[in-house]
Amino acid sequence: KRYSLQGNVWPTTNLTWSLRTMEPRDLDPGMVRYQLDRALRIWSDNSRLTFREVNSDRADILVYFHRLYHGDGFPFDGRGQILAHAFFPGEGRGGDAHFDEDEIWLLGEEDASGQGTSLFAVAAHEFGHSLGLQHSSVKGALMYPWYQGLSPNYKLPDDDRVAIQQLYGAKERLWAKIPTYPYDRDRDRGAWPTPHPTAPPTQPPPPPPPPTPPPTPPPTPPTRPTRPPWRPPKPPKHDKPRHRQPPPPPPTYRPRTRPPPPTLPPPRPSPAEPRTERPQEVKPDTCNTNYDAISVIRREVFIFKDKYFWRIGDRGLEEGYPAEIQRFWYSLPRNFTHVDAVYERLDKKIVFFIGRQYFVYDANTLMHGYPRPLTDLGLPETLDRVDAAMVWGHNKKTYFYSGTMYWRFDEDVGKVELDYPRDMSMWRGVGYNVDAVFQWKDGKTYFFKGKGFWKFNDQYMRVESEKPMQSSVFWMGC
Amino acid sequence: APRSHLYVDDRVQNYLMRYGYLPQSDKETGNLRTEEQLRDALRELQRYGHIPVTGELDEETRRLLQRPRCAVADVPYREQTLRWGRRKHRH
Repeated sequence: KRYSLQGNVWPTTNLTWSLRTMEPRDLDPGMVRYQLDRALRIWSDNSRLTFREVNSDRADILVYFHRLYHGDGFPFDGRGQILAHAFFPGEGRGGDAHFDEDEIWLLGEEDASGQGTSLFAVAAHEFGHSLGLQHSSVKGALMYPWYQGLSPNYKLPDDDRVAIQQLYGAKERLWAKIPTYPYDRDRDRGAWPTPHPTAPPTQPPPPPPPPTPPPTPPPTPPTRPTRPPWRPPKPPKHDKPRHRQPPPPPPTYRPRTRPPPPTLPPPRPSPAEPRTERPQEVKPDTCNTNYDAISVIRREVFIFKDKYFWRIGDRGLEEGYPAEIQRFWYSLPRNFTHVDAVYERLDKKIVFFIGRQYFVYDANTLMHGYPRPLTDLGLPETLDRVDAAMVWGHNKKTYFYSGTMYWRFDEDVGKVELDYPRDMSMWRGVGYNVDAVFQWKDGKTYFFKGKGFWKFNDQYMRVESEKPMQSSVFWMGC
Repeated sequence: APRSHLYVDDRVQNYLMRYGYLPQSDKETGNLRTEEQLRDALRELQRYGHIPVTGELDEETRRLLQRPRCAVADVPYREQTLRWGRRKHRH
């Protein structure tokens, strides 16, 4: 019945932000930045937070305008119900805010027609998520889930103010330094500013700020006079159109060497983690390696790494492995260095994913017409690889995984299903950027990442144990 | 099984799952839901949206489902796990 805190907070109160969509469709970038700055000030005016605009992908809060599917498993829906979403504080995309480019964004006050959506109002809400607030069921709260335009001289409602102050402390108030004694109207008239208008006398004093977080380093004295936030230039008085100077670009951002914060949530690697360089022609060490792909083929487990693979039959790891993949499956590209994912279809054909292509084999022979591009499967143009693939024993459906997303593939239609991609968080406990996945003969699903793996509980849709087990011990008998 | 008196089409069920009123994981496992579960989910949505709490998919509720909103879930993950993590999954 009030605000809700998600749990993650930024380790500092001095945050940076940056608009990364340089030309949002039909919108003036300068005016967009002004509205975003106004929205951030709603939060900084009511807490110890400070926000500095920079021009860098390394800012804490990155702002984008996207449409439909945009690579994060939470696609937009065109002009309509979903306006925007944001990620809670954290590494990688943590803190970022995405706005649906197909909406009609208003960059001024609400217009009477009711058409269009105030960017200021939605941004103020989304930045609440970027700072660690969940939705509030208090009607009129800024963190209320449904869109409600904001009045021009908007004041942050109490529910949101108490929430943000619980996370980042209340702003030092001018009169906080003056010894408090009963305010005598006649004697003290004008002695100090009237109490904050939204804090009616009956208002219980805001909770004492949480024990101050480790003192944030004093803001580095700006090397140049700090500029007041950019404001749109006044409309020209004379009628002849004057070429308007483009707004000054925000200052370039020199990444701050901030000591790594002590308690950040587990890092969420960036979606397209570059694969480590691969030493060529060196056989992988059976007892000390991660895997590129794993699949059950003809009831045996095939584990792939670089240009080699191992076979695990009923008697365990077969002798004489790892062997070269190209000795078993012919017509792979000459310059191939590794496979990204492998799975055996219900019709017993074997599918290899390498980069942006997939290869379908009938036993050891590449079928006619292959390789084909991933887009033939209905996967997006922007996808540069599939990390893992499997037929899930729970429902005999085929799943593809990549980065932070996954798709369900309809083998009959030959395309991924419409209501996908979805976010990998659905497979609770596995995290992003898996290396491999497969369903073993015990009917259980196994996810692999790095040198560890998790056994997955299909019924509960989460890993049996948060702590991964060591792959080489369990699978290679090391 | 007796036909449910409460008919909630896929789009509404997707809405309830997307915003955390029904277990997201059901999307994947296809676990069936009881009518009572659907009614509970509708009641919670109606409470959150400050409209009459009926447990029915009535006109007010359909209007609420159409209103523009933020895409972040209303029921936090943590709470979903607590609420449904203990639920015995029916085969």
